[in-house]
Amino acid sequence: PDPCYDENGNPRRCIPDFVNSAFGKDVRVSSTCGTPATRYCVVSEMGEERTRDCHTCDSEDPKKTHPPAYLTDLNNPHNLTCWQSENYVQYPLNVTLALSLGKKFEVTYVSLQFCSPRPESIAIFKSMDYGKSWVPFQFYSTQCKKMYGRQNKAAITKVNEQEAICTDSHTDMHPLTGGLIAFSTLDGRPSAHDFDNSPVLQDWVTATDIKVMFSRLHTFGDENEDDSELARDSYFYAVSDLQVGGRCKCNGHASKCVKDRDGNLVCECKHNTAGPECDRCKPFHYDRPWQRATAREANECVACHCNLHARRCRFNMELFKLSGRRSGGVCLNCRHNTAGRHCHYCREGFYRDLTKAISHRRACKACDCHPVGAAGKTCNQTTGQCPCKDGVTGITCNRCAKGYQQSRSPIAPCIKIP
Amino acid sequence: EVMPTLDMTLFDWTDYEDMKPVDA
Repeated sequence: PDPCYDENGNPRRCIPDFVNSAFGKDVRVSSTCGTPATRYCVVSEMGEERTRDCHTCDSEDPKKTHPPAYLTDLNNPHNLTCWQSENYVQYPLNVTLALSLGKKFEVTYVSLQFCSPRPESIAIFKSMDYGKSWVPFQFYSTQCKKMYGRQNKAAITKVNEQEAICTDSHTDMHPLTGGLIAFSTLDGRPSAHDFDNSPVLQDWVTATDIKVMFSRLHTFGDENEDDSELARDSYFYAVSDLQVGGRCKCNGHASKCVKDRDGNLVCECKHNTAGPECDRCKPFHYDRPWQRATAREANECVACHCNLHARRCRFNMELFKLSGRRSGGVCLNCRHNTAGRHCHYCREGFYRDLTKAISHRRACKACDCHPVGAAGKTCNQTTGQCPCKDGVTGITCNRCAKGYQQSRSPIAPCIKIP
Repeated sequence: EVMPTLDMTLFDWTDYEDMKPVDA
């Protein structure tokens, strides 16, 4: 059964499955170790004692490489694969991870699992226009004001619920490996419980791209001491898993996303909708304005009522309001000699053949009013009777009435018999 | 009784040339 329709075939809201939209995707990173091969050291602590265990990062050696692909591969806890940056890319330099989701997603969370200690400062950004512009999504820092110019743990209200906040949570250096950062996009946002009716939050969670910026490394403060080289080789960013949890954004009109002919990810739109996010009505389905589907109402797009006489129509909001928000479609270019908003009557010079349904292509017949006998070219819409001059009779006004005879005057074609 | 249809050729179009149908 199609989740976009109930058992009676009525439309209902449908949403794609919740997925990790980062899985298997390429991540563009600004720094990766191993080219050329370099030493790096892993710090571990045994009580008060700190030891460094050094290895080699070598992009040429499959056993010693740490490429960006490891960020979004299968995250097997028994065989962790970690992407790793070059050593000691310290503030004011930063390291970025950029991920294109391929289309608009409604992002629920962004999470990072670290192989290195968690950074001291991280910024998460989102783009809604495929990377042309970026807006802050969330900041983590032990010094929010200094690093990002934001107050630590600012209160989230209805006024600022679509803004990034900064927190010093999840910035502790410990654990030295396996630390997690998980940003929940709706957490603490006042309108989250009424997401269906909050365009602000619907916009807030929408993203085509995610960028993570590691702004500052945590250190033990020994990077400038005597053995600074060994210390600096111990400081780098390493991540085993980058996840972006969310749903393909289809505005409640599709239950899945598929690849189109060009290989782009698009919603498989239902409810007579169209567009990559089912964000408009498909052609000729403009009788009601496009709306996002909600739990209560599917808000399907409805075809215009043109009685099979038009292929195009447009939406008129004024007519829609006047109809009690039921119908606002106006048919364009009515054919078969029909006219009107719904091509529901015959155009001037034609009358309705009541033996045929209005949807019949010959439902309108020509009046065929006599050029001399008729006083005009327009006939009665239902009977076809043309307006006859005095003394003229017949449906098309082509004969003289009883007691009249034809004259030689085109002005008074029938005159009374004396 | 069926009345004959108007015979266009019987009309005197002299003063109404501009009203005259093409086939009259």
